[in-house]
Amino acid sequence: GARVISLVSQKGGVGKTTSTVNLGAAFALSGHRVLVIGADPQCGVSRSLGFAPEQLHGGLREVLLSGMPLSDVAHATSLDQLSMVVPDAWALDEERQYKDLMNRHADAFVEAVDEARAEWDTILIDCPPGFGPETRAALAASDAYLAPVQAEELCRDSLRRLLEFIAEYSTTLPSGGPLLEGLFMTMTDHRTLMSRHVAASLDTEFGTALLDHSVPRTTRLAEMALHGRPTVIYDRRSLGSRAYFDLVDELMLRWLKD
Amino acid sequence: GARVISLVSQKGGVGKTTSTVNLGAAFALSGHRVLVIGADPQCGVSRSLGFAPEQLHGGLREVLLSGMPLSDVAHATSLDQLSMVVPDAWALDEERQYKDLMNRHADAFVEAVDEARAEWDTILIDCPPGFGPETRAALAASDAYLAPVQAEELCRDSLRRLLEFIAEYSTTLPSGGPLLEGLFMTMTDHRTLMSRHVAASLDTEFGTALLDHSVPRTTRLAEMALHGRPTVIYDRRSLGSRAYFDLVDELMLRWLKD
Ligand SMILES: Nc1ncnc2c1ncn2[C@@H]1O[C@H](COP(=O)(O)OP(=O)(O)OP(=O)(O)O)[C@@H](O)[C@H]1O
Ligand SMILES: Nc1ncnc2c1ncn2[C@@H]1O[C@H](COP(=O)(O)OP(=O)(O)OP(=O)(O)O)[C@@H](O)[C@H]1O
Ligand SMILES: [Mg+2]
Ligand SMILES: [Mg+2]
Repeated sequence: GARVISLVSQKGGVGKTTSTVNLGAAFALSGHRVLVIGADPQCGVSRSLGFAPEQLHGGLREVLLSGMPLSDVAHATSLDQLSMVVPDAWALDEERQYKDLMNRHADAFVEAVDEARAEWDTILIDCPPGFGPETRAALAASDAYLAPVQAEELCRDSLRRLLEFIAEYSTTLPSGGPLLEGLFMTMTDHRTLMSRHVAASLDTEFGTALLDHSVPRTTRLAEMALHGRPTVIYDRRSLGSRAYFDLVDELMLRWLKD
Repeated sequence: GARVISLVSQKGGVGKTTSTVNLGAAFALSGHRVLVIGADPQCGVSRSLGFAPEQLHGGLREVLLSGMPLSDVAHATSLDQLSMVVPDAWALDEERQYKDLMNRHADAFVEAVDEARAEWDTILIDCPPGFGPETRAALAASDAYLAPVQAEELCRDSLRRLLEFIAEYSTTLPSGGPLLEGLFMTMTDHRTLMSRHVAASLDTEFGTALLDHSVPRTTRLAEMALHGRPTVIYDRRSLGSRAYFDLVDELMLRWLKD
C-alpha cells in the first residue's frame, strides 16, 4: 500500500519544502506514483513546481469544506508521475482562517489522505514550521515523519522538543500516530566547524534515527524556486540532486527490509 | 528617548535572531545602552550571548505575571552596555502556554517595555516567524520594525503579506502601530543568480524602504551560536560584522536626520 510521510520541524527555513519537492520528484523518477501536498500556505511547493501560487484556485479548501477527493483537486506537474495539491490561493491572504479550517476539519483531511492511498504510492506532506493545525493534521494522516535538521542548527533542544511533541500528540490519535522515519541533515558544509559539530552531536544523541545520507548546501538547490522545477530534474547530476536520490534509495532499501 | 525596534518576518530562518544579536552588540559598541528581548522561546538569543537556555529562570514570565520591571529580570552579558531578557526556561517546553501568556498579557508587556525606555537607549525585540502572539505583543510595544529578507526568498508574497498584516494590525493599536524602519537583505551571495534576482526585484518593488546595506552569507555568522558571543565581538573585522556595523551607521544617520 501507499506510504504517507510528513516533513516537519519546529524551526523555520531548515529545508522542508526543498526536501519535499526533490524527494517527491526522485521517488517519481524511481517509478512511484507520487502526490505532494503543500499544507503550508506559503508559496514553497507550488512555486518550486512551476505554478504561481496566487493563480491556483480550489485545492485543500474544497477537500475540507465539501469532502471532494484529493484526486479532484490535484494538479499535474511537468513530471508524469508527480501530482500536487496546495491550499487555495485564498489561504495566502487569509492565513488565520486557513489555520482555523485545518483545525476544525482535520478529520476530513485524514479521510481524504486515506482515500488517496488507492491512487498514489507515496504521499509527501510539506508542513509549515512549528506545531500548528496544519502540522497536527498532517501527522494525524501520516504513517511516518521525516525531520530535516539544518547543519547550523545549534538549538538541538528544538529537535528534542519536536520528538517529544509528536510522541505526546500521538497518544491522542486513533492511529497511535506516525513513526519517526528518520532525521537527515540539510545544508551541510564539511568545511565549517559548525556543520561538523552538529553532525557529530546528532550522531551521538540520535544514532540510528539519523539517516546515512545528508544534503549539502548548494547554489543549485537554493535556485530551485527560480527554475520552477525540482533540482533533481533541471540538474540531475548536481551534488544536491545526487543527495536526494541517495536518500530515496536509502528509504526504499529500508522499506524492502521491513 | 529610547527607540524600540522589532525584528519580524513571516518566513522562518531568514536571520532575525542573528541580526538582533549583532545589531544589538554593534549599537552597544557605538555607545548605546542596549536591551535585547528574545520574545521567541527557541534558544536563539540566549545561546548567541553565551547562556544555556534551559538554565535561565525568571525572565519574561515574571514580567507578565507579576508586573516586575524588565530591569529586574535582565541578564548582563559579556558586553557592558548590552543586557538580555528571554522567556523563562519553562517556556521552551511549554510553548503553547507561553504563547497563551503573551496573548493574554500583551498590555503588561507593552507597559514593561515603555518603562524600560528610561534605562536603555535602544531596545531590540527578536520575534519568532509569523504573526503569533509574541510578534503581535512586540509590534504593539515598538516604535518601528525591521524586516530581514533572505536573498533566496523567492516568495516575495510573504513580504507583501507581512507589510499588509502589520498595517492592518496597527489600526487596532492605541499607538497607531510601529513604522517600517526598513527591509534589509540577509545571506546575500552576489555570485548566485538567485541572490541578484531577489536584490533586483526588491529594489524595484520596495525602493526606498530597502536599506542600502545588506548582510552576506558567511561562515563566521553561521558559527555564532557555537561561540556564544555576537560575531561583531569575536570577529569584528569579518565581512559579516562589517555589514552589521554599516547597518547600524546607516540607521543612526537616518535618526540624526529626523
Ligand atoms: N541544501 C540546500 N542548499 C542551499 N540552499 C538550500 C538548501 N535547502 C534549502 N535551501 C534554501 O534555504 C531556504 C529555506 O529552505 P526551505 O524553504 O526549503 O525550508 P523550509 O524548512 O521549508 O522553510 P519554512 O520553515 O519557511 O517552510 C530556501 O531559500 C531554500 O532555497
Ligand atoms: N548572514 C548569514 N550568513 C550565514 N549564516 C547565517 C546568516 N544569518 C543567519 N545565518 C544562519 O542561518 C540560520 C537562520 O538564522 P537565524 O536563526 O538568525 O534566523 P531566524 O530568522 O531568527 O530564524 P527563526 O525564524 O527560526 O527564528 C542559522 O543557522 C544562522 O546561523
Ligand atoms: Mg517550507
Ligand atoms: Mg530566530
